[in-house]
Amino acid sequence: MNIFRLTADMTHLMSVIVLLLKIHTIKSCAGISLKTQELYAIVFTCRYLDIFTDFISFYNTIMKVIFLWTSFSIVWYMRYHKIVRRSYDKDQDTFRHVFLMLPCLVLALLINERFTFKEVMWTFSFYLEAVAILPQLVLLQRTRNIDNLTGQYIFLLGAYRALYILNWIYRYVTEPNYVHWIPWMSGLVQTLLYGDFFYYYFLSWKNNVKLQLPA
Amino acid sequence: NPTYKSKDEL
Repeated sequence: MNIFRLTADMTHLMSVIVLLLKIHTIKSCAGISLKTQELYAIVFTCRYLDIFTDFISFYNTIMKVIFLWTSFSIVWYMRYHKIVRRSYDKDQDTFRHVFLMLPCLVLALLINERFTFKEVMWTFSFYLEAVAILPQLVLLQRTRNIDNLTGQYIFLLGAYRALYILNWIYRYVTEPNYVHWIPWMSGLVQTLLYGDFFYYYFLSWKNNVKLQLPA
Repeated sequence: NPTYKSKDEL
């Protein structure tokens, strides 16, 4: 474990907590894409298939349980909670999951470290996580008004992957033959997708104005 | 096995 990875995991955890706080306290999911949340639940399910078979550390297992539990809770809140679901903007959140999942699945079948079920699912989860934010970014452009909590949620979500890249560089430099192109390439694409959001988020912070994404 | 050791990240 290194400081980059620990900070990254804590940033990721913070993003989930910010979203759960928003949904649980003000009972609203305005501006949040259910599609993205469902994709994240799928990402964690496919990535943590080994949660019961391969024990790595208490930290690893506890964090996996937290991410699985929170991602499914958020989807449950947005789908079934009688108050929260009213603030879900299903007419704007129209991105089709299948357009993201299918190419990622095909790519995972073609490019993977080993052609086994768990390995392909693990690989699929990295490709899918890289693009899972797209429905959320599309929704932001459509809804225009981005409340602070939503902006912070997306910022933390992007920052966690950028920190993972620092972790991968650190491990590549310090650990012999530590090479994992699949997470590296996926993580890079994922972070780049946040690029313009980070730019407008920084501008809104610098000029102290409300966050607005160009149409 | 070695590959699972390398899967020590979340």
